[in-house]
Amino acid sequence: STSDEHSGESTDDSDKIGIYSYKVQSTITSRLASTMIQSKVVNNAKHPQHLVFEVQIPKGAFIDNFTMDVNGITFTSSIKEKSEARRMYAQARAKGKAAGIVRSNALDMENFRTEVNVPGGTKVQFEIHYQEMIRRRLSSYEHTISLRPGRLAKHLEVDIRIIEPQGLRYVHTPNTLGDHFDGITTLSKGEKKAHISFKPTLAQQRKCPTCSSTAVDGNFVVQYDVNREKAAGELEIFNGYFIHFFAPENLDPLPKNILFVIDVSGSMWGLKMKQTIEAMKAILGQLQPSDQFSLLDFNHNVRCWRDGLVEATPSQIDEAKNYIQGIHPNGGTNINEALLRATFILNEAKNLGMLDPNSVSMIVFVSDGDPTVGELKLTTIQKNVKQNMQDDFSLHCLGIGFDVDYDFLQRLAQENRGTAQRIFGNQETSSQMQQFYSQVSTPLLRNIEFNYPQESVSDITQNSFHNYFGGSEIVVSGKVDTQNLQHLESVVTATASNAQLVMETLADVEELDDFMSKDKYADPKFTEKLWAYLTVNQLLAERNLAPTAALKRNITKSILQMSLNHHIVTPFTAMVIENPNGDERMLADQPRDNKKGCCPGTLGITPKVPDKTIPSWANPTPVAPSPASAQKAPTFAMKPIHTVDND
Amino acid sequence: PHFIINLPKSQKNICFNINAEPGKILNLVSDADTGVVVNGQLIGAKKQEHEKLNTYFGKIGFYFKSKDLKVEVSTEMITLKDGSYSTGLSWADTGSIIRKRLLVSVKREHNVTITVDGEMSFMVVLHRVWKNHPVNVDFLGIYIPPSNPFSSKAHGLIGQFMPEPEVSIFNERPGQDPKKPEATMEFKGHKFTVTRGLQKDYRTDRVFGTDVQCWFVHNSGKGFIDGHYTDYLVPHLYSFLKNP
Repeated sequence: STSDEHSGESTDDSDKIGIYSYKVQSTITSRLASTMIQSKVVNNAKHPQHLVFEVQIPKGAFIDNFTMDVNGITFTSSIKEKSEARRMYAQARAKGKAAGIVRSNALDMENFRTEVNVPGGTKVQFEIHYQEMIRRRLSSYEHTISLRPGRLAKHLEVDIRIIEPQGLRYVHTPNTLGDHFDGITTLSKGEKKAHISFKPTLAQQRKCPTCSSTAVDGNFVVQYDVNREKAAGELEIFNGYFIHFFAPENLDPLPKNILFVIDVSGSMWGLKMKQTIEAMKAILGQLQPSDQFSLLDFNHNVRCWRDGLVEATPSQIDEAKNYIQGIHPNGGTNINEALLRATFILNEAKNLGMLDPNSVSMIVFVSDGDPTVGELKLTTIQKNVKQNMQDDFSLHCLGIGFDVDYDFLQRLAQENRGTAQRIFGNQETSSQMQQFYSQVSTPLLRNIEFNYPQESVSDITQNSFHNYFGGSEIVVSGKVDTQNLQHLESVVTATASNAQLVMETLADVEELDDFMSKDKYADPKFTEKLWAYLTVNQLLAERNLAPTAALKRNITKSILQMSLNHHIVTPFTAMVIENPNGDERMLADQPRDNKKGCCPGTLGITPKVPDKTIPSWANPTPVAPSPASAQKAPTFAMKPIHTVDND
Repeated sequence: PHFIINLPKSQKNICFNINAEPGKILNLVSDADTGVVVNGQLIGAKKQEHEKLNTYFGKIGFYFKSKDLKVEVSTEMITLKDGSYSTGLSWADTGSIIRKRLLVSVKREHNVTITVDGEMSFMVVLHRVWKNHPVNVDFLGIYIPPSNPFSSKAHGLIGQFMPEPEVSIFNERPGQDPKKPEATMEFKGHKFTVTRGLQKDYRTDRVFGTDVQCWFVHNSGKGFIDGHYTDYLVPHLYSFLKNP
């Protein structure tokens, strides 16, 4: 609380809950975004009420701290192994307070939610810190901040700083919050730094001049890209770690052999099918003359538009569009048969010498549900596909809606050198599919390998990649012995559309020292954190595919150790939030994405639900409701129902 | 651009300058038998000095017909073209592009070496100038070793001297500038005056260059090169020189 919080314009509603301030501060240091969201709230009513702090954080972001101050008592957080965290929580459960990370149905976002039941006149300050590695997609880095204060805030502020040693090519702040906020965002951009500020006044926040509700409800988005001079990428070394950012340009795309495998079972009926057809027509239109393609659609049966791959001539593309337009979804889902047929077509084409040795072969699989016909066991399907996919083919999976087992699709893709993405079954399905396709439609390099002097570096993250797609970026990191080294050299080898490439880069280990020391906002641990996040994500993916329980246990152990060392919430850790005495504790852990953990409302319906005092996931054994919690307590952020996955 | 023709057997260097208009493409080597073409496109300085606009090589094109490969070296990029595909490195890179036994090797901000089947090589040197210089622009230099196995039919402003010609220089005498003596050169039946002077070789020292003693042929190499320099203008970066 600050003194000025007690004066000035009131932002209270009839429930007498007021937000004094809502601040978001974000600093991006070389793709590492550290974000703090702080909210100061007061219960101005005479009776106890629930205060809910709910923020959306990007999927894949790591929460690294949460604090809560209730009338001068500060709850701080620590990361513990999950069972240890649960044991602590069971020992000292907080009264009338709860915290957790819950699944949301927003694209690429999940919710962190805290509920506190506080007496009248109580002030609460919530502060969450999370970090994420911003990935380059479609030639741009996008930093999204979910801005949903729920009501008017006396002080509302978003402050973003970007520090990119490579130099900023451009910075955009598209007005995604609506016309209401035109011209309010300020942006100042230098060669390597940018500052973005969004500070709407109370009047500007109001939906209308006499409204008491806020118009601030949406995502605040910053897009930027960095300068790229060297094909070999940028090698940044700082504090004993190196990060290699690799995103070459000036390369022609490799020709593609692409098979689209589309689920046309009954569950696709309606909007999903309509949007899929729309997307497929657009995607087919983007094929290049050098590409070869075909289409398979499946329900309980598998149909091939053509027996083999055909050249992407305008007439073939038109015929494929007509074919897809005529699809009427019905029947069951035979995933096994469909994928095996697709691999058979690619294998046949390869055996017959129809594939350009320099081309990239891929299957794009689109489904909205589990198998219901043929092989139903997911592990068997996985095994069958893996056995039949050749090493130079990749499988990309798109899961539409929440009836699909996304973990399964992710495993399928990871095991077969591809990527997976959940597509949200709503009006945006078509554009989401097209966007995903755009990311894999321009393979520029194959077999990319990053080499560093073995005697000087250690703990390198994945350094060999099947493909590099235009508009994306490969990031490799590791530890480097800066004490005994003046320069670090890397050699990247890759196959381009018409040639072998060998690219070298040399970086002075002290090159960034001066730059970093002069910037008070730059995160001096950015290299270490990026390395940790890459390593944890890589270990999570490896664990997903581990063939034996013993190996899985070992990987879990490594992830746990990394999480504890670097203070990050992973599926194997939980955040314990406790008061100074340690006699009140809350628990927040990271959900895993699986079918059961998903949201209802696949078509964008977000039903409101009654408020709960302590969510069931945070309260494993029933407790008698306290007098305070028995009251119907409004929250300042009404949100849709959530299903929680406690891993 | 200036040309230095090194004649190892007679231990002489012959130099000449050619100042054509910016945008024009000069043929440097055209060898129909080995299927090798090297052309250079001219760029102009930012403005005239002493009522003269200096021109330099801004882009060099190599075409290796037997491999159907083209290499374009500009002051910005180095690009290998194979049919409709191209792969590029920038001058900020150190790296190599390898295709069909052709190696394009880039040394960051310094030079590019093109080696064909391990037998023939070319070096292009980058000359960077201060970005805000009022007159000068970035330009390229090309070095072609005499050991390259061109055929006897090789032509072009440089190619015609690949089999070392017989040059006779005599009657050395003081010139108008005492530091620059003059002499008479006899070449292919022509007799003309040449002037002694210095020219720069930038292969080893890219900034200051190494001084090379040279006999200058005036009037755009008139008498030393076959025909007139305009005979070496070609329409495209990968055009062979047409027989007159």
